[in-house]
Amino acid sequence: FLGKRTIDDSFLDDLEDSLISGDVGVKTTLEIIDRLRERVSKNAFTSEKELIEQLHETISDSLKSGMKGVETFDQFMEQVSMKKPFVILIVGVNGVGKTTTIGKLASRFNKLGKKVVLGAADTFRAAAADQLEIWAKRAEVRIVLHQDGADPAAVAFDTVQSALARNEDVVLIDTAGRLHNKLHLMDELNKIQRSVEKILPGAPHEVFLVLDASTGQNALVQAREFSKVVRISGLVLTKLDGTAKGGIVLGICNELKTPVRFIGVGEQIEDLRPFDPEIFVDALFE
Amino acid sequence: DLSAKFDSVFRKIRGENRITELNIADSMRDIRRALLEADVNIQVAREFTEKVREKALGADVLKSVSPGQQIVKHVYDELVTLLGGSHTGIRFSQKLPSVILVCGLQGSGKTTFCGKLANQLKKQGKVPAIVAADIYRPAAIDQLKKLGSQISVPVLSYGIQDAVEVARRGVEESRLAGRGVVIIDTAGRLHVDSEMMDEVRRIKEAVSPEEILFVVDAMTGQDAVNTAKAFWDTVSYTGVVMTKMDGDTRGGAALSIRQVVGQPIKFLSYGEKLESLDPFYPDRLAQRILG
Ligand SMILES: Nc1nc2c(ncn2[C@@H]2O[C@H](COP(=O)(O)OP(=O)(O)OP(=O)(O)O)[C@@H](O)[C@H]2O)c(=O)[nH]1
Ligand SMILES: Nc1nc2c(ncn2[C@@H]2O[C@H](COP(=O)(O)OP(=O)(O)OP(=O)(O)O)[C@@H](O)[C@H]2O)c(=O)[nH]1
Ligand SMILES: [Mg+2]
Ligand SMILES: [Mg+2]
Repeated sequence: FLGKRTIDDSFLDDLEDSLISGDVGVKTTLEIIDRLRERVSKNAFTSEKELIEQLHETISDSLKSGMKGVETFDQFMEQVSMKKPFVILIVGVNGVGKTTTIGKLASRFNKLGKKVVLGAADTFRAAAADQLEIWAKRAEVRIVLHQDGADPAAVAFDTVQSALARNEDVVLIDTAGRLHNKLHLMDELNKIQRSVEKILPGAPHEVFLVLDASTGQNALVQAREFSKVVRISGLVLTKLDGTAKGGIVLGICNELKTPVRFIGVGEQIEDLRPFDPEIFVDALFE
Repeated sequence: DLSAKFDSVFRKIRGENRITELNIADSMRDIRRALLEADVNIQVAREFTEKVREKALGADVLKSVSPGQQIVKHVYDELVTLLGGSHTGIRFSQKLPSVILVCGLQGSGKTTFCGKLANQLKKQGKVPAIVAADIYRPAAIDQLKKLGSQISVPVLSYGIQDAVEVARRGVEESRLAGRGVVIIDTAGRLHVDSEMMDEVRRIKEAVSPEEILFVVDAMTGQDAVNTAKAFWDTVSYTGVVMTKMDGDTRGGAALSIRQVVGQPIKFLSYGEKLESLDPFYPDRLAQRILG
């Protein structure tokens, strides 16, 4: 034969299984597999190896497409340098790693010479402000705190206002974890965004939705619902140091075109990496 | 919804004289898909659907006026059976204090659950104390102390960098103070972190808990089986707690964990407040998983 080798059904079945096991979800997995079956029937591939290589490329291209040209960390920092202060709002459901991610981001920006201030706008959960305060010390950045039970929108407003007054470079605003089906909490989040906008038109410049890599199909619902109340501009995928693959981002990127900006790979301050689609897709198929 | 889908499939099948393997294949695929969309583990969904297939070829379905509904009833019944019979409560020991060890992955809701459990036990007349054995997370001890003060339950902490020793001292201090129950909060940990998994095993060995609860976030996907198995291999927990059930996630992880590890789901946490803790009702979760 001329190097042609038929790709059998069981190969595609195994591929389907590994995508579903990686939390890619049924709908997105079937879209990928059906498209592959069609191409296989047209003899588009000369070998299984070639099919896998092209599949990798297709998936990482779709993950890159949401990045709108801001692909590397340096390109992201160029964006950050264009606004003063550059305001990032951090949102997501309970326990996903928002506060820890802010500590890591703060440290990274600080090490690049940026003046950073944190806004402790989680005024609800027990010791949330204490937790963020410890991260501020570790990252060597300033923090704005109000008393427990204060209006989170006011904390956000004050943080941005003080950053303007002090000519600081980056504002990171922490918010309380909240489930997207709690409408009053979604309203509160919208109010926080609006109060930041009020003191600085155009802000927040980035709103990161933090997702736990071990989350299942509910992540897509989270992304949809949070996008309705705040301008989600990026995702942070945490706890990728576990065995979960975080395949949920494929469906989110397809549907909402939201890029993954960073990944969390541990609990220490340095355990944050810019998102690399190729490395991510390799891990998905391991 | 599944029932309506199956009814339309069976209306077509009616024309043929019996339900065969072939013509229920689509329905079985629909069931498996519904389970996967509910985050049930892929292998568990496969095995579960296989069980339902056998029942689907049974006489009651064939003779039924609405075979679709019959099949869904089988799916539902099978789910309820698998999820586990009646509510299983906390195991208490004869000699005091009874020790409850709480463990799980990062952010699953352990610390909050310790507060909820202490709240419930206090109302039941047990005299609980909580031991703050998460010595790593920033302000973890503060968090627990604040929760404890909300319900007037003592939170014991020691400024030492050894979680096993903290747990041991906490149990000993509680015993001397005549406490009825000690709840030990531990740090979130990954099942692939061998040092931390060894730590929780050593805590167990040091305090011999009657009850070890594995706390799981209800929105966990396919990875639930990996973590549930690994924690099972390390500490053979006696019960499972599903948290954040006030969200809209389908909760299929519960079925996967029940199937693969077999330990009972003892509590469902339904919110951030310390009052929001319910015993587990398998029929309600079955409805939810089916969507
Ligand atoms: N292994 C691992 N753990 C992480 C990662 N990111 C955060 N965590 C841990 O996850 C737990 C929750 O992190 P938090 O930062 O408190 O999460 P949060 O979203 O702010 O939580 P709430 O404010 O309560 O909603 C902590 O134990 C963190 O150390 C990560 O990338 N890897
Ligand atoms: N909506 C909701 N939130 C919950 C529930 N249980 C816990 N939470 C929230 O989930 C987040 C994490 O809870 P924690 O108790 O800090 O979780 P943990 O397992 O102790 O976290 P680590 O110690 O970092 O591993 C907090 O924001 C809690 O308020 C629940 O049943 N419903
Ligand atoms: Mg937080
Ligand atoms: Mg905790």
